[in-house]
Amino acid sequence: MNIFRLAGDMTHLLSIIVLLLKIQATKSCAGVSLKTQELYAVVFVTRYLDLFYSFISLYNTVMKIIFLLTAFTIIWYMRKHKVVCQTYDKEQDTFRVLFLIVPCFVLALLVNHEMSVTEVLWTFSIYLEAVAILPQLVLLQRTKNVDNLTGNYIFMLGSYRALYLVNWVYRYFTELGYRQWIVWVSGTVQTCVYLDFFYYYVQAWRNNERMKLPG
Amino acid sequence: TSTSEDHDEL
Repeated sequence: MNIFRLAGDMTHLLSIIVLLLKIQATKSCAGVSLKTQELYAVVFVTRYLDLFYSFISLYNTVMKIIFLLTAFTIIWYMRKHKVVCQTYDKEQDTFRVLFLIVPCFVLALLVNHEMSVTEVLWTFSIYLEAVAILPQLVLLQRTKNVDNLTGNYIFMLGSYRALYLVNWVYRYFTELGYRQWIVWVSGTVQTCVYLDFFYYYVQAWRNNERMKLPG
Repeated sequence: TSTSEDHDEL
């Protein structure tokens, strides 16, 4: 464990807490894409199957359980909570997620470390996470309402993987023979997907104004 | 190459 990876995990956890607080405090999920939340639930389920058969550390296990529980809590709020589910703009959140899931799964079958069920699913989760934010970014473009908390959520979600990029560079230089091409390439793509959002987020922050996305 | 038990990251 190094400081970059710990910072990345804490940023990831914080982003999820911010989203949960937004939904709980405002009793609204306006501007939040349910599809992205469901894709993340799929990412966590397919990535954390090793919870059942391998113990890495208490930290690792606790964080995985927290990520799984919070992901399903958010989905529950957006689907079942009587007040919150009315604020979900279903007709705007129409990204065809199958166009993300199928290619990622096929790619995981073709490019992986080991042709086993858990390894293919783990690889699938790495590829899927790189594109899971797309429905959320598309929704923002459509609804134009980037409320502060949702903007902070997306910013931190993008930042966590950028911190992981630094962690991978650090591990490459400090751990002999450390290689993770699949994760490195996928994590780089994932961070690049956020660059456009980062640009407008930082611009709004510098001009101290509400974030607005171009037409 | 890293195999499954190497997945020490979240």
